[in-house]
Amino acid sequence: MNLFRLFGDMSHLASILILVHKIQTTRSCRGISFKTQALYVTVFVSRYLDLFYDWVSLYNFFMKVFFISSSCYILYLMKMKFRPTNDPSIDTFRIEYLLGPCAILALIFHYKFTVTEVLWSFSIFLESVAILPQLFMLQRTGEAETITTHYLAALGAYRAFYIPNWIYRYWTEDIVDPIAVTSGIVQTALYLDFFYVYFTKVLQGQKFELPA
Amino acid sequence: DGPYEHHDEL
Repeated sequence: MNLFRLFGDMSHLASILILVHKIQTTRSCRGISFKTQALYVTVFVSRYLDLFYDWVSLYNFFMKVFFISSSCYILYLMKMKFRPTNDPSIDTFRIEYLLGPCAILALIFHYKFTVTEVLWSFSIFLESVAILPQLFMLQRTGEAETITTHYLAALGAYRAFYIPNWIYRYWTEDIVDPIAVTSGIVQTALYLDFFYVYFTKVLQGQKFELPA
Repeated sequence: DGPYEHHDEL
C-alpha cells in the first residue's frame, strides 16, 4: 500500500458517501444514472468473488464488502425508496454496447483462463466504461447539481490516483498489471472533459453547465 | 506464483 493508492481508495469511498448523502438529503436521485449504478454493482460483484477464497488484508476485506453493499444500497434507494425521482427516460445509454465488448475482451485478455480470473478481467474492463451512461445523461441534460459533480469528481480522482500508484509500484516492486493499467488510463481519460468543466466552473463557484 | 496470482488492489 502506498499513499497514491490510499488516496485513490479514500476518494472512491468519499464518492460513494457523497452520492448517498446527495440522495438522502435531497430525497431525490435526479441526475443520477441508474444504469451506471447497476454497472458498478456488476463490477464489484464480479471482481470481489475472491472474498470467498482469498484473504488479502482486513483493509482489503472491509473495502470490498463496503463497495458491494453500498452499491447495492444505492440501487435500492433509486429503485425503491426514491423511485419516483428516478427518470429512466433520460437514462438512455445502451449498456449492451458496453457489456458485450467487455465480455469479449475479458475472454481474450486475462491472466488465467478460469471463471474467476475472466470475471476479474471483465470487471476491470467494465469499470473503465461504467461511467458512460452517467456522462451521456449529463451531456443530454447539459447541467448537473453541484453535489452530483462533486460525486463525479471524487470518482474520477479515484482512478487518476491509481496511475501514479502503478508507476510507483513499477519502480519499487517491479510489478506491472497491463490489464488494470490500460483500462485505468482509459477510465481516467473519459473524465477529462468533465474535469475541465469542473475545474473551470464548479470550483469557481459557478453552476455545472455545458455550452449549448 | 506470479504477482497477480491474487489481486491486491481494489
